[in-house]
Amino acid sequence: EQLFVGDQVLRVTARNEEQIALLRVLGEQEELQVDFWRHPNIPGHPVDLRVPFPNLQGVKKLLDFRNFSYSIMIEDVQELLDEEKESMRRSRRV
Amino acid sequence: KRSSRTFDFASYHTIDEIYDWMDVLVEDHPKLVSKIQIGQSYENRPLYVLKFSTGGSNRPAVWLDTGIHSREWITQATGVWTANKIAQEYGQDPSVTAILDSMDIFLEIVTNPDGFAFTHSSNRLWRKTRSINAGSRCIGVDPNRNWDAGFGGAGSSSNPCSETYHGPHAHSEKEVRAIMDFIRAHGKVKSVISIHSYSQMLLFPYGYRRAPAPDHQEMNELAKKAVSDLAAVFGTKYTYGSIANTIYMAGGTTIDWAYDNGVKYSFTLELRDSGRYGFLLPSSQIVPTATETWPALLDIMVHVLEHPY
Repeated sequence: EQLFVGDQVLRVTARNEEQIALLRVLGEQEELQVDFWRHPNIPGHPVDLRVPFPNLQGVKKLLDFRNFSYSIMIEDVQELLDEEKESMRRSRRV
Repeated sequence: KRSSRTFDFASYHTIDEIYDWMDVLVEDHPKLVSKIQIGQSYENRPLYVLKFSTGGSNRPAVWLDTGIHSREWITQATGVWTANKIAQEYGQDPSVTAILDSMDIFLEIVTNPDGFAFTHSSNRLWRKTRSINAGSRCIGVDPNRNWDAGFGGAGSSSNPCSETYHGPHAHSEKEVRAIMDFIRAHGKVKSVISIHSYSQMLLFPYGYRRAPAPDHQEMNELAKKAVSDLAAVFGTKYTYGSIANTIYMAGGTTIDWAYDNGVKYSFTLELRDSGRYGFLLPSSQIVPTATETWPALLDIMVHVLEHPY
């Protein structure tokens, strides 16, 4: 089973087409393993990307360097998955 | 005797639990609901469709599918709730009764069963099918980029490692081909509604080009009414419009194929986004999500009934 301990989902807002293009380039860098949950499309629309824990610092630095505005939507993906699994287990027991 | 009434709609379920429940629904409504198999997945799982029909032959039909992207669990859960709602409301709700007295409804709840099973066993965040890509270490094709409508165009990727990989050729995925074959063979499908999550949108063709579809105005008006009725339930605000102009250019999508193949009322829904959980929407939100989606679905189906073509 693949675990996602420490992975975060960032909600990024691109201000213009240039930032949209930068986010697309970010997604193409295979070594960063960024997983877009909501793809970059129109400036002003939220873009959600899951970033594996080992690449978190690098991606955040890049976003800061390029003046992106972003927030952390999910602090730790695995924590949510554990809660989800527990909730399914409880429901099955009932 | 098992009963569909004891099923917990406010919980997420595995594919086995959903498939078992489908049998129970059929047992509880034998004159209305039947289960048909339209094919097998890449890993040989059955592709089941619930058929809601009050009889007649060669009736016009509405096609609904949920969960072609396996990690969007709220979508399959909404499919289960919706199936139950259709069965319960026939003979009670005048709109549902009128629809089913003239048309059939087909609902494929687990549209990507291999991917869905994989999300339960190995990788909760799996989106694609599970087919092997020759010459690549990466698995799977995005089944919503695999249709023969602008196949391989903008918004899809030729890289098998990408989440939007379009596949080696159009309809390469058995899960996609089965739906295509079914809709073509049926011949009287008048509406295709393909349900996804999450960005709170009601979209219609085109995705593969920016030019408006010939029926743009009618679909826009219908979408406006549907999202308004959806918002009236809990205040959830949806945007609407063509895929290309509302979200992004995307080649090879389900509803573009349907529209280009004569299914005029082709829509795709992106269910609610809480802004906090993404694909990991807690199960407590299943019933509210499905409940608010219902009037939008009903609006589209009633419109199809009232505007035969």
